[in-house]
Parts: sequence; C-alpha cells; structure tokens
Amino acid sequence: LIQAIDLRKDYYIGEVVIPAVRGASLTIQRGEFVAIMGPSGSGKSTFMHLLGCLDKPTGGTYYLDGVEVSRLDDDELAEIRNRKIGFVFQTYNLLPRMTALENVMLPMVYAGLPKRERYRRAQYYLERVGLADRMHHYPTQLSGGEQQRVAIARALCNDPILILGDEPTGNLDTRTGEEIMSLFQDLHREGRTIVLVTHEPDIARHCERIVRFRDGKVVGDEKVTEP
Amino acid sequence: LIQAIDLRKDYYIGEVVIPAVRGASLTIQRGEFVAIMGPSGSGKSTFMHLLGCLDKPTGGTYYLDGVEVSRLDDDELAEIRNRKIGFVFQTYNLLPRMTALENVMLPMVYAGLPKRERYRRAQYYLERVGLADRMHHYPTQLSGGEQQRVAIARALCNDPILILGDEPTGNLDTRTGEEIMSLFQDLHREGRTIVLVTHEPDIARHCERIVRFRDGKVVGDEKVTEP
Ligand SMILES: Nc1ncnc2c1ncn2[C@@H]1O[C@H](COP(=O)(O)OP(=O)(O)OP(=O)(O)O)[C@@H](O)[C@H]1O
Ligand SMILES: Nc1ncnc2c1ncn2[C@@H]1O[C@H](COP(=O)(O)OP(=O)(O)OP(=O)(O)O)[C@@H](O)[C@H]1O
Ligand SMILES: [Mg+2]
Ligand SMILES: [Mg+2]
Repeated sequence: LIQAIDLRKDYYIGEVVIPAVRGASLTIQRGEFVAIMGPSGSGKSTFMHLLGCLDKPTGGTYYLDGVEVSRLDDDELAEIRNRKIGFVFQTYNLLPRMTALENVMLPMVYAGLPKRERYRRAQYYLERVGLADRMHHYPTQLSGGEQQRVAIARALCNDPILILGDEPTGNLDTRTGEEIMSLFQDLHREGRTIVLVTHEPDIARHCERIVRFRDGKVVGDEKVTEP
Repeated sequence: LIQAIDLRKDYYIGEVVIPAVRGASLTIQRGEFVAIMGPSGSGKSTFMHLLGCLDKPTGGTYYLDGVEVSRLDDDELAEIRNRKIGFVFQTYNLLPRMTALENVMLPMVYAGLPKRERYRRAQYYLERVGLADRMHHYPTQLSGGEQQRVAIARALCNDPILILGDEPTGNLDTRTGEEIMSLFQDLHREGRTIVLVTHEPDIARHCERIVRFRDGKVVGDEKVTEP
C-alpha cells in the first residue's frame, strides 16, 4: 500500500536549510499495523505528512496504492486524502467555530454523504471514543484528551483504508489510551492499514512492527514480539 | 505553599452547567514534588488553572503562600502569576509571531529584567531543554515536542517558586522526557515547588507524591515509594 523510496523534505528559514527528512525508505503492506518511534525533532511528523499527502517531498518517490503521488495535481491529492486517508494531527487541528459533532461530520461533506448518514456516523465514532456527552461542545470547551479524541473520531468517519495517527494517545490517561488502542485494533482486524507515531512503548506494543527514526532517517525496523 | 479547600469550578454552556472541579482539597508544602494523575476529562487542567491563578473558582478557598487568592484583584493576580508561578500549558500557548527565544524572553519583560539578562536567561533555558539550535524558529517551524520544550523554558526563566506543568512531557520521546524530568529534579533540589499533571507512570515516579483525580475530585493521595 505504501512504498516510500528515499524520501526527503527540506524546510527553509530564510537562507538556512533544515533537512527534516533525509532519505527515508519504507514499505508497508495493506493491513499492517505499524508504530513509528524516535526522538523529538527526528522527522516523524514531517514523514507522516508526506505519507498522508499533506505535503510534497523535496526528493524521493512515494507510491500510495500503486499511484505515484508526486505526479498528482492538488485536486487529485485532495481527493486521495479525503477518500483513502484518515489523519490524526499531533496538534488535533479542530475547527474552533464548530462543535465536536460538526468537526467530525465535515470530512463526510466532501465525500458526498447525505446529512443523516453523516450525523449517524459522527455520533457513532464520538460514542466509540467515549465522548457521547460532549458532542455539542466547542473545542475550547473540551479537555486536551477530549479534543484529541474528537480528532480521532474525525479521522475514522470516512472509512479510510489508511489511518495515520501522530501521537494519538499523547494526552490520554492509560485507560482511555487503551480504549483508543482497542478501537485501532478493531479497525486493524477489519483490514485497515494503520501507522501511528508514538513515544510510549506501552502503545507501540499493540502494533505488529516498530520503525525507528533518528535525524530524518529510518534507523530501525523490527517486529513486535509478544511479551 | 498551596492550600486548596473544597475548590469548585463550573463551566456554563448556555443553560447547561458542567461541574469540572467538584470540591477538591489539597495541601502542598513548599519544596514538594507532586504528580497529578487521572482520567481524561477528570478536571486536572481546570484544577491546575485554579492553582496557577489563571482562573477563578466558582466556590471554595485557595491560599497561595499564605495569601487568599480570591480576595485579590486582577492586577494583583497578574503580579503573582508573573513573579511566583511558572505555568507549562497542555497546549503550549506559544505566541506564533515570536521566535522561540522571544517567547521565552517575554515573561521577563513584565518582571522588569534588563534586555541583556533576559537574553542570557532565555538562551540558558533553551539550551537546557535541548533547543540551542532552534532559538530563532517560529512555533510553526518547530516539532510538537520542540514547541512543548519552548513552553517549559518560558515557564522557568523567571525563577518561579511554584512550577505548574500540565502534561509537560506528553509529546516527548522517552529520552527527551527523562532529560526534562532531570531538569525538574534539579529545580526541586533547589527548593522549588513543582506540580505536574501526567498520564505516564514512568514520569510520575520521578515525583514524591501522586494525587489522583476522578470526576472533579481528589480520590487518592499517596507517597511514591522507590521501586
Ligand atoms: N470551557 C469549558 N466549557 C465547558 N466545559 C469545559 C470547558 N473546559 C473544560 N470543560 C469540561 O470540563 C471537564 C474537565 O476538563 P479538564 O480540561 O480539566 O480535564 P483534564 O483532566 O485536564 O482532561 P485531559 O486529561 O483530557 O486533559 C471536561 O469534561 C471538559 O469537557
Ligand atoms: N516549518 C518548518 N520550518 C523549519 N523547520 C521545521 C519546520 N517544521 C519542522 N521543522 C524542524 O524539522 C525537524 C523535524 O520536525 P518534525 O515535526 O518532523 O519532528 P518530530 O519527530 O515529529 O518531533 P516531535 O516528536 O517533537 O513531534 C525539527 O527539528 C523541526 O525543528
Ligand atoms: Mg511530531
Ligand atoms: Mg488536561
């Protein structure tokens, strides 16, 4: 499903180049459940934005579902993002002027689902992440972990084949984090491909494989052995 | 240093009351190192905002350093926040139009420190959190964990007697998180009072005491025994 070959991403600050990703190669089969770990600033989020077609690489090649993404124009990229990919941002990126329910319903508008179906699915996923009684809150009226869970519900409601989560349990207590991981495991059993950035080994052990980043490169790739 | 007696905080959404903190009492002596844990949505951040004089309680009494905070006016509260308290927000709250260095220097402007001293201290704390080579980046040019560390540096630069951190390692890998905890331990040894919200037991074990929240109340308070 994912074939990243020697991906590179440089940021520019004035004349200074910041090479955030420096030649990262990775292949992920359909249905795999992968964790990405690595030090703060090692390029994980930048790499996830490349996988999620949210940003264009400076170099290298990226095939998603057999299509070479760099050859697509912006409209085609937006279509792929909306139809195939669910993205949970490290900073949630909820729209502040919409309620939790409206935030989760929004991606389904682009997918052309009727309102009743959008409402039903949004309610279903908000209940699954434990926020049944917070649906009409605005993001500023939610705790950190509650905002994060709205972002998770929003990423899942279009039934994406690829789910990318950037530290999706970073602000959740152990028990709520476990509930979210069992939700991801259910989706994994349904055949979705899931890639999560995490810094918590207890979260990574739910995955099948751990890819390690350091200084913008993949430095490790191991199977998770059951303890 | 801290004496919270039956603190309550209600939020209102239209006519609906959301009781976020429902009678939380807690005493913390000067120089203690306390962790606050509890489920997502249990009132930890709301309680921390009350302790940090960033919000007024709906009920109850709060003495900070012997002064009853509810009797102070807004100017006196701002003075206490700036002189005595360093607050690391769960969502960082960095100013987007200032660099990392400028963000860390800002609280010292209110404290009336000369520019050379502000610059020196800001540089010192940014180096201590591992961001010597990211000083002139804007928040949008920093990773999640780097933004968090700028927020930590900013909270420490005024030498506060009380340091309040809301999930300060939530987006940091284990090693960077350990570096931040050893920084907090140094500050603890200097006699500062430190209160951290965390959901990670590995972080909480660096503290001396764990206070547990559930549904807006303190439900547990135990000493950390060395493993
Ligand atoms: N401005 C607000 N208006 C209405 N309700 C709010 C507001 N802020 C927080 N809440 C609610 O109050 C409860 C407590 O919020 P708080 O942020 O203190 O929780 P928390 O323990 O810090 O959670 P987390 O671990 O997820 O960060 C939550 O259920 C939240 O929905
Ligand atoms: N827009 C930008 N402009 C310049 N530099 C950037 C920008 N975004 C990120 N960086 C830098 O690129 C590097 C990689 O950032 P990235 O967000 O991918 O790291 P990360 O592994 O996700 O870190 P964390 O675990 O702290 O979230 C960081 O050192 C950061 O300072
Ligand atoms: Mg990141
Ligand atoms: Mg919180």
